[in-house]
Amino acid sequence: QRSPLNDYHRSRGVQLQTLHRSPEGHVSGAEECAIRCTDDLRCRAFNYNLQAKDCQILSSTSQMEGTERHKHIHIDLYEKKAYVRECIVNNGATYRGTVSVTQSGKTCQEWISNVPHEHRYLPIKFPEKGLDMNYCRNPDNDVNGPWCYTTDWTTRIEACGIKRCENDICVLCNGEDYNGFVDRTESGRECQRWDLNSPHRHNYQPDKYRDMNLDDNYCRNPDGSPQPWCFTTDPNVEREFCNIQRCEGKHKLKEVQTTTECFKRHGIGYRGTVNKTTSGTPCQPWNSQVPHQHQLTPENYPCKGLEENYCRNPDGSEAPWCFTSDPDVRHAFCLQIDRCEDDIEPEDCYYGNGEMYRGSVKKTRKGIHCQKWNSNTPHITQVNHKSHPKANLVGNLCRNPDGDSHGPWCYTMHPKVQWDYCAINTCKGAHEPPIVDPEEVVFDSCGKRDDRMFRNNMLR
Amino acid sequence: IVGGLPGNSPWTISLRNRAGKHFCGGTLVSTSWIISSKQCFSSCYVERRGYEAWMGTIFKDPRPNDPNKQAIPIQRAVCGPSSSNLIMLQLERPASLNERVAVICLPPPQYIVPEGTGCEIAGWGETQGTGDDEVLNILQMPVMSNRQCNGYHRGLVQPTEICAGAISRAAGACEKDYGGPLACFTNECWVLEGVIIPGRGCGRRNRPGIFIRVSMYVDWMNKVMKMN
Repeated sequence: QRSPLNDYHRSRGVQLQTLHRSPEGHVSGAEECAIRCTDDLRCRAFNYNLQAKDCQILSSTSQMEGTERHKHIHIDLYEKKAYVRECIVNNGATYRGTVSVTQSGKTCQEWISNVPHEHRYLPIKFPEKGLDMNYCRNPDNDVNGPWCYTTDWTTRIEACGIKRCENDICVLCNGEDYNGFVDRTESGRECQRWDLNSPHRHNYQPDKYRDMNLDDNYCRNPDGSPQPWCFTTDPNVEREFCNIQRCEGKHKLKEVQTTTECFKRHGIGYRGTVNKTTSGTPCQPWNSQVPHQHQLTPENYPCKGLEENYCRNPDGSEAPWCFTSDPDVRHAFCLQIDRCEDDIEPEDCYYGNGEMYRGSVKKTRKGIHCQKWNSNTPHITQVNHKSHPKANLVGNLCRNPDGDSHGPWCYTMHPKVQWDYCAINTCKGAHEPPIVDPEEVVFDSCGKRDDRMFRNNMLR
Repeated sequence: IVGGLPGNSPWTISLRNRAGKHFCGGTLVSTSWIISSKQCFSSCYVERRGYEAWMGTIFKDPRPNDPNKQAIPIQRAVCGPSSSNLIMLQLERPASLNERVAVICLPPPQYIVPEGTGCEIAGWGETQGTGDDEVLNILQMPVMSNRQCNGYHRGLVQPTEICAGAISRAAGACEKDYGGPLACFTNECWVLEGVIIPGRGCGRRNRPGIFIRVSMYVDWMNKVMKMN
């Protein structure tokens, strides 16, 4: 049940523009376009318009000169994997990469040429072998992988030493960062594309997990498993691990800052010694299988800090957690550990609610630059010179034109953060806000519920 | 909820991670906005692609074809003023209000709930063997003044916090209830007076629950809803 798209590398929102444009044709879907391309020896890639369902066959890939990649929200570019991969599968007979130097550093001879070495592998005779330029190829299925005739008169043929995909990029820790090209499981089954739900339905849609590099049908580890895995194209085998070489030396987490007193983001770098859950239940040691059996052992996860029974986040959960010593509660978060404060240092202070603040701070508490009050980019302002002419809305300075009780604020230059409070604290001696008399409370269309409905349901 | 009973709280929502698992509670304050605890989320401004708010059902794991369940993706998060520990979550589309899904009232700014007011907390969190873990549980608890509460918590309760709970029995919020509501019945309406935040232990005797006092931040909440 493999998809014809399995042979293609997808680039979302990209259109490849080439010098020689082929006409577009209407298809039923990307898979039909892939079948057309696979059947056409000259086809190396295709642009697929998701909205119009148009298919444009291309004889170039984005690695070739004379092509340009452009952003296009409705078009995905699919390129034959053989042209994108920098490593080989099996003996590399399908390799179509651009390495043109042998393993000892000799430049390859062009396949079209018979100088300095005369040979029989001319592109015209073997159009299916991909004998382009002077790139390393394996037209005779040599066990040593792709090779070429060299430009050295004394060396006729030499292998190029291109690595097999499973040895090209090694796995650090449990492979959550792995972004290599292996697309087969340890038993040799082909992987299912992450962007498809057939033959296996699953939750790991690439759109949902943008930070996980769920590209095509490559082995990945989006769920903190002991090693990269994939769903298989075999309907009877849902998922399997992939056999990829582990890196030598000390395993260290990439781009994770360790903390001990508090935790940042999901707490993957938390290395403190809190060893109880939020409710106060002691944690189970990570190297123990009692009372809960699990695979998250220090041996399986060498760089996750699984020492003693400390709260940790080895699997990308929302926060540090642990297996608990309570047989009835398998695991629980340690949310009593504070999140590290990520506000920048305040640069000034204000009195009252800061309505009279006339200072020069122009950054939010997270360090984002303020947008000018008289600009409508990136955010259209509702509070501006016109609505609050007396509020001294100068340039992009932090102000409090609407009397916000939490202090000066500004619209921000970050497209996804409309506004935020500024990097300013209250000055010492600022007074507390007054309390409100309970008699003034009036509500209308909220906070109503029908308790009879629940009682009737429960009785039934 | 430790010591609670199964019940109905149509504004209490369940926050689900990308695997569809409940991890925290929240409260529907308008058809498009939820308030919850910042401690439940990794950061203030990143997109929460794949995270959802579930509502309209009392079951922790409703059947996939449950006609009453509404599962709405979370589109955006906005963190509350510094040290508020609050986060507002905008839904990708408005919730449909019905007898199972309702919006709770917000208190007036700076409003102090009178001592003894009848309130309740709700959530799908741990019951620690005191109830049914598979349904929404509710616990009734009266408001306690900060002065009295400070006596039990050695002066650690801030004016931006509100206390509630009986001291004689072991009952209160627990793991995975965080972010959910402390709702109080005032003028014939249920009003969101507090947000459940992580504390040490669940429902301990002589330790009234401490919640974020919503009235201190209601102006910010209204501004977020109005501006976005």
